[in-house]
Amino acid sequence: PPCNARIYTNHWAVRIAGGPDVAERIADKYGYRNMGQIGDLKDHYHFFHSRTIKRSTLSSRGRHSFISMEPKVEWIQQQVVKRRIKR
Amino acid sequence: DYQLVPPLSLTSPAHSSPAQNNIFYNDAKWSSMWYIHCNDNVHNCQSDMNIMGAWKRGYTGKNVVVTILDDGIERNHPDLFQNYDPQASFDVNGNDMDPMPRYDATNENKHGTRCAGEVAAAANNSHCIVGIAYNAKIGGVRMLDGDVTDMVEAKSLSLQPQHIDIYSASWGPDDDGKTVDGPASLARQAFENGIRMGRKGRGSIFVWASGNGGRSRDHCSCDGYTNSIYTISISSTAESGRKPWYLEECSSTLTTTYSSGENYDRKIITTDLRHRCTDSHTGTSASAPMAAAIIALALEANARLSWRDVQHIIVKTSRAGHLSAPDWKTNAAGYNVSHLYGFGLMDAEAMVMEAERWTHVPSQHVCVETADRQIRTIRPEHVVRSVYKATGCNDNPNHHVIYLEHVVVRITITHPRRGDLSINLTSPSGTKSQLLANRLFDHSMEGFKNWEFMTTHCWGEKAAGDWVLEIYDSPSQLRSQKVPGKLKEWSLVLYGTSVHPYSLRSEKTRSAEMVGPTEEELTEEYIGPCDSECNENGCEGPGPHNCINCLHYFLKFKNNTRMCVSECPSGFFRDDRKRCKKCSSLCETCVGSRSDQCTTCRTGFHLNEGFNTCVASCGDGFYLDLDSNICRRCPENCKKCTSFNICTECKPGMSLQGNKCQMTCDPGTYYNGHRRTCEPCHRACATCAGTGIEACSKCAEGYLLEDWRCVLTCSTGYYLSEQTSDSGQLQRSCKKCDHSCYECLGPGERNCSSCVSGYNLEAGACVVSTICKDANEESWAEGSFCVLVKKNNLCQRKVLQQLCCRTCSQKG
Repeated sequence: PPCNARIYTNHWAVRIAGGPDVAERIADKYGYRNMGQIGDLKDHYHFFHSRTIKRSTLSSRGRHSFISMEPKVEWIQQQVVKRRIKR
Repeated sequence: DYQLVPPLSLTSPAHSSPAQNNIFYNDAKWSSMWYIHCNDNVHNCQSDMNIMGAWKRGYTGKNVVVTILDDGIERNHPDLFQNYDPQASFDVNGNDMDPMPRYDATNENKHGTRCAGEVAAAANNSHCIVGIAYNAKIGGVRMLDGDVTDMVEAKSLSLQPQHIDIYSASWGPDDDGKTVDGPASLARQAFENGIRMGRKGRGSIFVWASGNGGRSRDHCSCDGYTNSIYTISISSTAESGRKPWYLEECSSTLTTTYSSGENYDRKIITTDLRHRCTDSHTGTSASAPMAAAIIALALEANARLSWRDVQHIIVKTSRAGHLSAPDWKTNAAGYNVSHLYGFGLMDAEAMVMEAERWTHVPSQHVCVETADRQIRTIRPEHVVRSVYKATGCNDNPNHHVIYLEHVVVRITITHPRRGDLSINLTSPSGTKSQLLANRLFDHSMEGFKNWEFMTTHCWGEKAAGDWVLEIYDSPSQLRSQKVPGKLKEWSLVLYGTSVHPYSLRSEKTRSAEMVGPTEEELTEEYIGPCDSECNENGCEGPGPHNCINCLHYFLKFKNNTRMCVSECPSGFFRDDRKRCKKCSSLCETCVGSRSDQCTTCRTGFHLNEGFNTCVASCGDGFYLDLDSNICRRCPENCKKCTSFNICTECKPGMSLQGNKCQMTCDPGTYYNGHRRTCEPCHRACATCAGTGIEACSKCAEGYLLEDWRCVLTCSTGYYLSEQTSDSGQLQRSCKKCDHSCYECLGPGERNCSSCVSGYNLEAGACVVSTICKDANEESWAEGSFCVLVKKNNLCQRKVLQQLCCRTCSQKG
């Protein structure tokens, strides 16, 4: 891909109100695996979708768009690879 | 030479004594760890980070938890396992608890283990090295050995914020000189949560390596991690105090530790993968964990320090020492600061001593000044200057900032080539910091969208007043002029306090001074009108000296009486408690009682710029600006000058060129003012005034000087001249032929060897070949003219010879 193209992964960051149970239920409903809370960020969860291509220059649609319509889902973002260098 | 001192004596706080001056550990590389025992006065050691001073006071990092955010940590390394903390560790890449690095043939994942050793390698275990905080707990987060995403960063930065005290990161966006990138939304939240809630509300400490892009002319302001107010941005210096090749400059750097430099500088030694030691760890990633370890010593001295207390202590204790930078300056609060090293080299002993007696700084206020949205065109080779009158949000007590900490400038610029931009910010006190320098490789057309530049250089200064933003566009290559750059919007975010950050430590004394009269004094009640300078608390009499409290300021006299005044008189300054206090004896006006806090001077004295002291005559390096009565600094490298642009004497190593001082360069090199270095001349030059073959002033062996160029053979229109100098040496150069010749063999008009078109070569001279070839064959008009010439023997006269060409010149 061109060097400035975004590379989308099969990981999502999701903000869901209502606690881990709600997050688990929503993950299940849309075929994600809930990998748990993102560090210490409250209400933020790490969702993983094994059937999505691991790295792609195109962002994923379909179910990944539908999940955002869930009332408890406040925000969702497909994770993009960031170039980070050891110094 | 070492005197054996049992390290156990260092585990409990103890003051140093002469007997303890030498410390010895049996770790294999201890004697090579110059950056810890630099004061051994061997190897020309110039100044050190006073690590041993902190150890001698009993601080070794006990009960402090540090984690390294990197490619993992070899937790079973013989120098690390003793202090390894599983609770401060995680494998984000593999989503498990074990941060062991992935081993491969290239040992790619050695970075985290190397950083960890610098912090907390065990002492006196006969293995490898001694960590600076060798009793601290050390963890590692494996997060760089896979795809890094915003979420990966956020997970790492917010790992166990109640357990981990210090996060050390030695990574970031590419330092290629063309990248502008920073934390995205989740990582930002992790930073913000960390400083608000981490360490039980005291705030997590994030230490960041400032960047290794020196060779790519990168600027650390383009790295949003190191540029953040939440991270402590660490720079590096070589043992010699010189700037290492990898170092990036920027205004957000807070402090510096040692790292490797040139070949002749000694190196940093640390733990390596596969249970080994290495001296290859270099760059700012060697410096950041050192800083993290020094901070760990300070946190052991006082675990209650907040994240801002730590930054204040660093600012107060870092020092310029022997670090060499062209831009060291003293800001209006008296701190020495530079774009290379921030406030200077860290001093561990000074830090633990400050930490021991530290009182929390007052709460942080954030003042977001209204944005300036006036669109301004940025023209090539021009400056856009925008002045903003800041109030420091004085109308809102919750946001009011008087004393500055970090200053952030949020800017939106469109521009056809981002790398051509450079940006400066000048504070109301006159401290200029460079927010961005030109970046040779940054060809991006994206400009800056709400990018936050940060400067620490105004730390301690007052916030209110005129802030000047200057944007320069210096095109480095041919560029379309059709779409000039535009400054779309900029705003200031001022961070700081509404009271002096160090005033709380003498709060009790001050309160005692501020309380009104005692009960004994209020024996008779006064019911008349009060002076207009009294506040709502009333008064005991009609005069301004009878107020119980003052509306504006109170002036205290020697006999202990006081009076309310609307303004402090000349020779007094107002402090944060509304008191007029006496200036130092030579000041006319001042901002504090010290002799270096004058703002104007008494008659006969001049204000010394940068030092704020009053002097009878300007010293070396300063000239008297008569209009303002200020001894202003001479230009850089000037020892003496008569005005801001006229040097009369230069500093050692410099020479006077016109009115300016330039570095004296060796033969065969010239001074490049842009890069501030001596650079080699073109190979054809022996000496030169600049780059390229055309700037030679003397030619190299085998080359001939032809005007300002050096050539192997003389060009057309030049002849080879050989002259013997006074010293008897043969000097060869190419000299220009007479203007009448096209080519020549020597000087003058009679040495031509060929002529330009329209001239004929006649006995070495070029004469005009007119249309008059032969008087007898000429056209009517010219033929009769030639006859006339011949008849009157006019051809004998030299000036007329060319009028009739061959007829005259050949036959006379």
